Amino acid sequence: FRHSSQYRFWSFTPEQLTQKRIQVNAQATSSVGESLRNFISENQANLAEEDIKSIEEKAVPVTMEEEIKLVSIYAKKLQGIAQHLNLPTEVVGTSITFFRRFYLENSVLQMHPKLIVLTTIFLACKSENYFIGIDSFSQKTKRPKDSILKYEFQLLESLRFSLLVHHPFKPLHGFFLDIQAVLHGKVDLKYMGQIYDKCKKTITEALLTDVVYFYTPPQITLAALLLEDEALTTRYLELKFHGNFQAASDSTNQESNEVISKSNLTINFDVLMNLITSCKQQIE
Amino acid sequence: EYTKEKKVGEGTYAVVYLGTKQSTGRSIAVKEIKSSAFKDGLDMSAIREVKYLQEIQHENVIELVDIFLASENLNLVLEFLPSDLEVIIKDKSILFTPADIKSWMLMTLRGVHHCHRNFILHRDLKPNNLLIAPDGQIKVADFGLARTVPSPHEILTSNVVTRWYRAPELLFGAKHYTSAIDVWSVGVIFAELMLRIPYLPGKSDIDQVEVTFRALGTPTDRDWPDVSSFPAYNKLQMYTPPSREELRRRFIAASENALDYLCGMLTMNPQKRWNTVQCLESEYFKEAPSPTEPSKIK
Amino acid sequence: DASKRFTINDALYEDPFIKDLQERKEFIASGFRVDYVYNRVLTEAFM
Repeated sequence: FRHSSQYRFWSFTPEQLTQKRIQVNAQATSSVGESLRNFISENQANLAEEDIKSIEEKAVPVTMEEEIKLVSIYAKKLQGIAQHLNLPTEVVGTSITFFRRFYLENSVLQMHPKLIVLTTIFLACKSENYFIGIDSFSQKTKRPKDSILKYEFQLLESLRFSLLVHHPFKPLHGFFLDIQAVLHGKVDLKYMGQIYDKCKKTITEALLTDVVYFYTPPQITLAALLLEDEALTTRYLELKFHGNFQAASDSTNQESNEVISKSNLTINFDVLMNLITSCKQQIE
Repeated sequence: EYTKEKKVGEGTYAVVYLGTKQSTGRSIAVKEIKSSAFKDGLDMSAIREVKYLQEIQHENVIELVDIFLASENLNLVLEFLPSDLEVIIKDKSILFTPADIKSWMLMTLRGVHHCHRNFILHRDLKPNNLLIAPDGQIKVADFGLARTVPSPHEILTSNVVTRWYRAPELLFGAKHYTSAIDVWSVGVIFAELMLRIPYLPGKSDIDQVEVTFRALGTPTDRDWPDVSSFPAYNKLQMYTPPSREELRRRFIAASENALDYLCGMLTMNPQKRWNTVQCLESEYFKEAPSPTEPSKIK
Repeated sequence: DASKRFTINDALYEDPFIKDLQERKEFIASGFRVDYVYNRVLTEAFM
């Protein structure tokens, strides 16, 4: 994961992320301000006094906080469109991820979110081998082709050409299996299936938040599991990472203990629990 | 920062130039993606190259030095690699030894193994996609057909891999194949390095089936469970697999371990075919001659 | 650290979805392997 572009380009501390957004907003604000001044000076002659006054009163750039709200609203809309197009969960996830990353490099003042939503979904489909030709995509979304294609390069560049996204969905499948091994005989399969489905939904919602920049995909998965069933998840993590499993009493326990003892884990249980608990709180 | 000094190639979706990275004087290759070539916007091959080369940093995989947009064209800056294995195989004036072949195989497998452990299928391994760096290192290149290992239910196209290097499951139209298809390609390349002529040169997709099974035997449900369930299986000519003796005669220079290694990679049943770890850990790489030091390969 | 932080124990896994695929002819003939699927999702979980 540390070699991935997701870790190298798109992982931040909360402070770094805020700094980045302030910088993007400041840059856009100053360029908007400058183009406004140019507009007024170039059109001095045929602009009435009150026009200039209303421009100065109303054409006020949005703040960084307002940007975050606007991007979140459109990310939700994007999720709705992608789900309406019946795209697979991972493609929806990648669309959301691309869209939110775009607005870490661009301000809504430069590119209104509604202009980039479909391009983001279109590129995500291509990138995830779920190719939809532009003709049928433009037909399904009732938007002209070139309005979708014209921003593709800019989107790709803003993504810093990093298209491979690791989502918390595959780790969910992995933990679904490993929980069965570590808690062998102690978990009801049907119940696990319900947990699995609920976690998938929680994870898709989590992709709309900043946890994707602060935590790794498996940590987000464990936070989603913690949200769905705190007792089960804590039990699993204790057995897996705390090494305080009971003495082997019956055969199944013996097997599961083998599973645990063989995996020479170097993860500190307390650090991990604190980390996924804070991730859970942020998702909530 | 980058110059484009000489045009060295042109494909359907890209033009390749030789150039220099100004700040370091390093020779580079610039792959300029034609933006107009693909009516659906950015070309899928370009997206794949960008997507996978961004994630892979390995001595035996071509390095993506940089990417930039210029006048509406996407430019991939790649490390400059002056030659490839196809040139070596074809140029009969170049003599090489079993130790050289072993070295090329080792480097190729390391590169392919690194892709597979990152769950990336290359899907177009062939001699001219195995480029050779000035220091002799082999570099796996051209990720225009690559993709991540699919989710279990996903359906994949079988129309991948250049015909002569295409695994039998692809010839049968398989939709749920695995990284085993890349290992088959490496096996055919190994055979070609030993023979110095193409090993399974089918003249068409149909002929490729014929050529493959005539050389290696037609698979049956016994050695490849459910192979007969492929729709294309019915009209097949039945050939018996070559005996060990026939293989020895075909690959005179090959040791017993080399033959085991070849047969491991060219195992018909993809479930049983060796994976890259089994290849790398095979006796072939442990026995003499040891692989030539890459920089010493003439 | 290249060591994997898990061991594949498919005897302990109940995964009806994957088990079903494993029985289907087109999957078996294509080279589909359950251990490859488990290795993939467990690697992503423990990366």
